[in-house]
Amino acid sequence: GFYTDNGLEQSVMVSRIPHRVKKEFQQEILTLMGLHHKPKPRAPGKETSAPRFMIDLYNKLHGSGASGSIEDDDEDEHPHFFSRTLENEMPKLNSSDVIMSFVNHVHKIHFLRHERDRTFFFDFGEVSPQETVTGAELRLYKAKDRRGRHTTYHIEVFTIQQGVDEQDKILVPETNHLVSSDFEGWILMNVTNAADSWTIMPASNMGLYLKITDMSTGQELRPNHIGIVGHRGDPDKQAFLVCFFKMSQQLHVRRTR
Amino acid sequence: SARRQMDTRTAVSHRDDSHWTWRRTRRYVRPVCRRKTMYVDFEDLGWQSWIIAPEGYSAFYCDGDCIFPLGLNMNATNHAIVQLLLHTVKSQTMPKPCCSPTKLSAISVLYFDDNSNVILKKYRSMKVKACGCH
Repeated sequence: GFYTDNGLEQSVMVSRIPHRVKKEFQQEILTLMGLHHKPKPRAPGKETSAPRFMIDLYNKLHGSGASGSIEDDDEDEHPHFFSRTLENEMPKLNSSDVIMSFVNHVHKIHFLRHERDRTFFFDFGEVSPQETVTGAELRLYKAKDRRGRHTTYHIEVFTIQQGVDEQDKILVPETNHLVSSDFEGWILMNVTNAADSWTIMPASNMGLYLKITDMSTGQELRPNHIGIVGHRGDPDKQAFLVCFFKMSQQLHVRRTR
Repeated sequence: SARRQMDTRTAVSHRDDSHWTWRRTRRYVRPVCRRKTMYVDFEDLGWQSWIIAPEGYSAFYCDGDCIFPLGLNMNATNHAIVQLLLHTVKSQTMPKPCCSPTKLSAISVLYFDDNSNVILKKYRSMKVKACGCH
């Protein structure tokens, strides 16, 4: 995995590194990346919505996505971590050090399983408490309303919190949004407060609850009734969460080991 | 100065600064301090299962001697002149100026974590942009 000059303006693979040393170097690079071990994602599909969003973002930040364009990551020229070119698209980019997309793991939470398309659980277990949330968006994909009615829907997102009894769960309003029935595309719900509290207190993370009301009738509807793609829908249109973090200065300092 | 003149006489060919200088004495002389290529290939490391992009990156490294005249060397600091002067006077005890990075840049890495979440993180000071004598 390491190539150096051979003195004749050619790159040759460094093959004489003993296996044990090579392993140690790999561990050094992992530690440099702030990882304790090589991540082992379970069957990660790059075609699902969260990775696709991140790959698109990466490609936009690095031109066409060619590996050579990484050269442009000049710290002096770009004092902020991410390029200004996407500032209009995502204002939080400029103040972020890390961007993370979270997959909905609602199936792992026993009390949320039965409401899969209107409940969400994003695992913040890997997030360091020293990271500060600068913004978080729940992204829901809405297809056109197949019922053909012209109305407006009120989409509300609640955080699920522990009640007095262990069995009790309470819903605390987080954000809400009005959307027209003929709208088609991604709906962005600001869930910064929830992400912030999950980062500081991971144990408080009990998920999010989605409530949809037809503004003309007052009737509560299921997400799929208004075209919001659920877990049985297209993988590239599944709901996910994008979170923007700013790292504390301490995390940039390499610790002596 | 006398030493430099002697060196000029003995030098047969300098293909360029990037190569080892071949002298009549048939001794290899280390080139002056400069940036050289060091490519880290994530795919070769077997990390493609979790690193989405890039496939690897040019980390570069600094190699070569910091010798008089320092003008030949890239980005020599003022202190490097003092250090080299001291080395000339007391070569046994005083080290030469060090050929090391003077400018570093970041790389951004896109990768999966254990929960299949995707992280885009920019790592500062990961690649050498320029080398110099310190």
